[in-house]
Amino acid sequence: IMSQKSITSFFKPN
Amino acid sequence: MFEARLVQGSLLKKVMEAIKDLLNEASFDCAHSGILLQAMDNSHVSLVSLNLRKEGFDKYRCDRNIVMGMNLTSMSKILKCASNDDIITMKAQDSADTVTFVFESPNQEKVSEYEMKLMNLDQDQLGIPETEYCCIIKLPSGEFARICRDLSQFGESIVISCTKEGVKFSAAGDIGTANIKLAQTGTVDKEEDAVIVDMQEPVTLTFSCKYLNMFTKATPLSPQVCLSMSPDVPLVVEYKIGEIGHIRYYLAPRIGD
Repeated sequence: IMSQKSITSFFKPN
Repeated sequence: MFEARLVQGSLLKKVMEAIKDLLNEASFDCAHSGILLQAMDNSHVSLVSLNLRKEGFDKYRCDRNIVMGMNLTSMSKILKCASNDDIITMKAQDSADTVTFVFESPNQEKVSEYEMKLMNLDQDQLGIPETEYCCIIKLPSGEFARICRDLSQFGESIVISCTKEGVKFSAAGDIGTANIKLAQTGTVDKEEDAVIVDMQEPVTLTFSCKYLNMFTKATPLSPQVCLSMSPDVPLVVEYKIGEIGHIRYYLAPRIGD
């Protein structure tokens, strides 16, 4: 079973 | 005053097709240097980054930076009213709450004007760190679209595995498994037909089929697509937009529990 990470766990708000 | 005129208006129509399924709304940041758009999809799984340089436009004027929040469903409806060979101009007054699209037929005999209300969008801009990618793969965009479509029949994920021999796309599901290997091409007649792998370290990552398929809506923009991968960071799928700029999609990998 795979889970999907959010893009916000890699890129943070400026 | 903001005004951007594009003789090759079909590019703007194609850009809209490339983002409208992923994003409901987005802010167009218009500045002296050009237009930037950055937005996450509703599920915050992927990020779209669009860059249109002012040099790519036939006329470009931006006296003050303006942020135009647009409903992309509405913008798409309007751009569908433009013919493929129309010249498209986007314009807005400083601090206006509307944007105007002007479509001119090539012989100037028909001029259409559409005014659209702008939205106030409170969207966070994300910082995208400079990354040295382990694998950079260039391949024909139509081939990539075909692979994503074909593998979608097998499962919800596509595994992309890059080695010095080439790149392998695979999927597995209830009906069985699928593997597609692309070897690096030797000499090709047309540069756009080439498969080029620039690999520092082999990388294998798993991605959502659904999102990859949505990114391939950008296929009409460019004959080539560039995939950049490193372990445990988002994939970058990049399409050039003629001489004017590019669209990049960032997709977080799927990970095993």
